[in-house]
Order: sequence, then structure tokens, then C-alpha cells
Amino acid sequence: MAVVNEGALKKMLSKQYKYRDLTVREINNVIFHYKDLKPVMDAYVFNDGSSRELMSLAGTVPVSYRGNVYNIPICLWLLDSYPYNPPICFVKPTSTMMIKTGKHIDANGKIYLPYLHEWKHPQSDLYSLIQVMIVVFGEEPPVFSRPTTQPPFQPFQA
Amino acid sequence: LNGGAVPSAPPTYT
Repeated sequence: MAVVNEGALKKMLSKQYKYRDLTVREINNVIFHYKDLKPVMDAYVFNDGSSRELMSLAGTVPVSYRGNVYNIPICLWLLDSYPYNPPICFVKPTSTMMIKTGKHIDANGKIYLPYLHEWKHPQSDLYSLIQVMIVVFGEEPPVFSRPTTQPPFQPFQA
Repeated sequence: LNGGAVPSAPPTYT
């Protein structure tokens, strides 16, 4: 696991994040508890086609479903106004997975939760959000494994 | 590789 120290994190966020210290503190708390999430600066493409370098937390979270634990791949994008706006959250299916749309997930994998809708700093934070996701996904997983490829149908030949 | 967990998902939804 790549170790991202606080200085490096602050440097990554220095250009545009208005509440950098708050954001760094929250990211550190999350990556301390969820070792399979890591902070990554990457280009986020908005609905209007514009893109911006934003901080994301990408990786997997452990979700318990029917007695087994699955590492569900997610990506949380932090706007430069974070924590005064909620993160934009997606499930990121691998090629062997398919999205299960529902009231919490759309066809693009975007995650909708009351916790995000009602986001308000400082009552809301990334660590609690992830805990909520883990509970919700444990009841309704956002991804399932794709069916294994069936052998091609062989027409009967006399 | 960074050693993160391998993503996994429940068996196919039916």
C-alpha cells in the first residue's frame, strides 16, 4: 500500500482546495481505517464536459453480504469546496462485474444516499459516509459478478 | 501494484 504522508497530501491539495486542512484531516482518518482506499488526484469530467483535477479516494471497501465479505470498488470525488459540499460517489465495477441499479445506484454507478443528500459539515464526514455505504451495500450490493460465459449454442445435427 | 485488496462482488444476481 502506498503511504501518503500528510505533507504530500497537503501539497496535492494546495492549489485549489479552500478548506485544505479539514480535507486532509478527513482523508487521513479514512485511509487510516480503510487501508484499501487511497487518495489520488485525477481529472473529473463534469456533466457539461468540462474537466478539473480533483482529489479522489479510490479503492475498495469491505462489504458483508449474506455471510461473505466482498471488496466493493468505489471512488469518491471531493470538490474544491469540500467539506461544504458532499463528495460525488461512484461504484467502479471491474470487467467481471455488472452494476445493479436501484434506488441507491444509477446506470453510471453513481451512488445516491440520504446521507449525501442531507450532507452538512461538520455533522457529515467521509468516514461516516463510508460506514453508511458499507451498511447500505450489505443490504443491496451495488455490483454483482457477471454471469460466466456460456458455451455457444450447438444446434443439433443429425 | 500498491497491494490494495482485489475487488470482488457477490455471485450473479438472479
